[in-house]
Amino acid sequence: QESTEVKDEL
Amino acid sequence: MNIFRFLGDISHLSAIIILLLKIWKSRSCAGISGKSQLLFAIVFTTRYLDLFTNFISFYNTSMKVVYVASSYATVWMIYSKFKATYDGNHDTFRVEFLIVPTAILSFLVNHDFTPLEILWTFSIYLESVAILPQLFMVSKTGEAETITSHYLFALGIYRTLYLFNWIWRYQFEEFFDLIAIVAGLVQTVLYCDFFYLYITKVLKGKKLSLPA
Repeated sequence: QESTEVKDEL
Repeated sequence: MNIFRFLGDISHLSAIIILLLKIWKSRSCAGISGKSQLLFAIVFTTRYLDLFTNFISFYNTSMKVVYVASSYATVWMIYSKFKATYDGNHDTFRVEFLIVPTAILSFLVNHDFTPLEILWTFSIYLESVAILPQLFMVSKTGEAETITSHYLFALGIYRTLYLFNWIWRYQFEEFFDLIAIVAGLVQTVLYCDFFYLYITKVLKGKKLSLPA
């Protein structure tokens, strides 16, 4: 899935 | 979190610390592109706006704070504290040619047309080309101090490690972010020339010198 979920990467 | 992302973050953090210490200890920013550091400050500012709105982990928040604080401290040292040692004549890359296209692209290609998402996308695109003024400056001066080449190596390796992190996350978490991956590939490709010189020269104890 594309990453519109919370961004956990720096 | 996986080993590649962790090592990538450590590599990124050490690059930032190496540069801070180099400028602070030598009280000089000779050979350092202020424009690239300005772009990095913009990258961190536009990427970490969610710093206060959503808490991921102590690690995530503290690293973001360190990145933002150190990038502003570096810009301040270059343009204020040690501006007498800033080599403006060789730091001539036209950053508007980086900011405008990446800003337009972030409006056209993004995951979600919301302010936070567009700013995050802009920061991803900008980060992929933010090192160009610095690489341009090294090619113009024809050489770089050894400590500067260690800084560049650590900075280049960080996103290379993130590429492995994305392979790992695709494999084991079925997570992928095409925007970050493509921008990360571009960013890593831009370092290839430098990586070659670093490995063939600096690691052999020679000074990094680019064919001017």
